[in-house]
Amino acid sequence: MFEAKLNEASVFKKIVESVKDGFKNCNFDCSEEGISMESMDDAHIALVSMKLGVEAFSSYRCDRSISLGLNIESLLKVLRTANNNDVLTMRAEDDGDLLTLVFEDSSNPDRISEYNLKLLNIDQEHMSIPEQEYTATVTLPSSEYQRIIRDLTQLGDSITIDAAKDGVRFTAEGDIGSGSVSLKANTNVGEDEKSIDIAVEEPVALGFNSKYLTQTCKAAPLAPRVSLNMCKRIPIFISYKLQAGHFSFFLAPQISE
Amino acid sequence: TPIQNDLGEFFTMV
Repeated sequence: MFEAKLNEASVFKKIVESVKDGFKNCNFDCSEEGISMESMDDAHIALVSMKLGVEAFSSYRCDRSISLGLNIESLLKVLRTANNNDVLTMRAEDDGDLLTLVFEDSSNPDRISEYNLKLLNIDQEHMSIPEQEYTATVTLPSSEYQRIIRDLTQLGDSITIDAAKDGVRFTAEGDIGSGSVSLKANTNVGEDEKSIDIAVEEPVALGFNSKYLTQTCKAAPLAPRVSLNMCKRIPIFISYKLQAGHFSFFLAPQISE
Repeated sequence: TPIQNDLGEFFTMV
């Protein structure tokens, strides 16, 4: 028996909204440590990795580790029926083929809605993610990251992130012209959430497909800060720290022919 | 034009 209760359905809804564009079917692996999910897009360009620890839930029970194979679009149909502050209970039997989602309206205790989603058998590649030292780490407000990617995507299909000791620069170039946004490292005293933190051992510049970068900034509502970890010639590791877990992307860089 | 890499090159399948 698996049963997990989230005080705010919106947490799970935001997670699923963040993966809807690149990932069709995903396994949500439930264990006594919490729920985790790892999925690679069909083109093998981006990998999403998510963990919601037991502390994220107001109650949590998982007698036996199970994988809940879910179609993201179907799951979203159900999650979108909920109010953001509804209490969400997810339940599955050990050998069942359904995930039950129950929403309780915190402002109207007389209303309870219940949905059953058919589980899928997803043949998924599990990737081992190596421990990696990154030579450049930029941590910035996730809303700022989202804005930069949104603005520059209009200029070109490819965005370069250039991290140096004194700042980070995002550049796009396309048919209509080019654009760039530079951020200098700063620390807003008393406003840690707004600071731009830059730790660069070695300057690094990597180019990415802007369509994929756009996907990685959809998670901005999940956390106030995002960190971009880079090293030459390997995937960028983009991570949002959640209250009890993380939501991260690995995205392969572009290489020149 | 730049070519996007394949993540499979970086992560090993398990």
